[in-house]
Amino acid sequence: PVAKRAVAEAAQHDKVPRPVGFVPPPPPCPGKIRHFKI
Amino acid sequence: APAAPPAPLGCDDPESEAAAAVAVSYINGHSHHGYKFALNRIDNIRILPQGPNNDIIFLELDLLETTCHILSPTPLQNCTVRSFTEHAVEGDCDVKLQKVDGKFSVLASKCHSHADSSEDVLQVCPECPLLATWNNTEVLTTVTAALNDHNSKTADAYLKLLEIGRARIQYAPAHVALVEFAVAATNCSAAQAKDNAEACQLLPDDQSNYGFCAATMVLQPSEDLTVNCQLYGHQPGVTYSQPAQDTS
Repeated sequence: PVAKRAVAEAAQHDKVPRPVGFVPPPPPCPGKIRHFKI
Repeated sequence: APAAPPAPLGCDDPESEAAAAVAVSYINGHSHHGYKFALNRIDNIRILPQGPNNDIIFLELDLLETTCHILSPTPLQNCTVRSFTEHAVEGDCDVKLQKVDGKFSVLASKCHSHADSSEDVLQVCPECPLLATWNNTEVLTTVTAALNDHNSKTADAYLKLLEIGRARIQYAPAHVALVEFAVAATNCSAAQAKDNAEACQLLPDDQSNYGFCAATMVLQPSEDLTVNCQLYGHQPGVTYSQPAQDTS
């Protein structure tokens, strides 16, 4: 496959460096289970 | 620069929970049969702004059946959620609400309920009794025997059956039927009913007195019946409508 090198390189540069120990926030939905899941 | 759109509401945000509480109260308030349902999980929430302080909200809710019959005066927060091993029943509801000036109102709701699979229950509890269908002959026999037993022993009003709430049957180690059903007081005493039960009528709405019975009938190895009926007392504005014939 032909990869657009420029895009790939740009993507590398755009990647925001994550601080060490970064934990992504939980997805907004679905919410917590209050009793049990069947 | 235009204001950034508000961050999407999370399913556990206080506002989502407030909307879900209004939705669950509406669902229980508009249900006439079976049991009260409690919120188990907010599956999804979508908001369509309509203008200043005016949103349309779509909720997807996951509910669980409680042990309180729908005619019970017990507040929902005091109703126990049916445990997993009692063969739980889940309700999936889609609810459309409107929020105007901070106040929620339900525009529409659609729910369907389904019992947990037998395999799930037996995997956790191999000897647990499983839900049976209402037209199961052992269920009908047990309900009839239990109501007759109660009416033969009570000094109070003669009770008539309103509906079977649920029934479970265990086949091993003993053969046991466990039934729950809703009842209503009639205008007869139990003694009067002995002569002519057909003449006994449910009390009119302004005097109605509903109740609930739970019974256990050991069918094998030897028959043994225990019945417990409780009347709620008159509840103004609470009425019972016979289920349409086509509802299961």
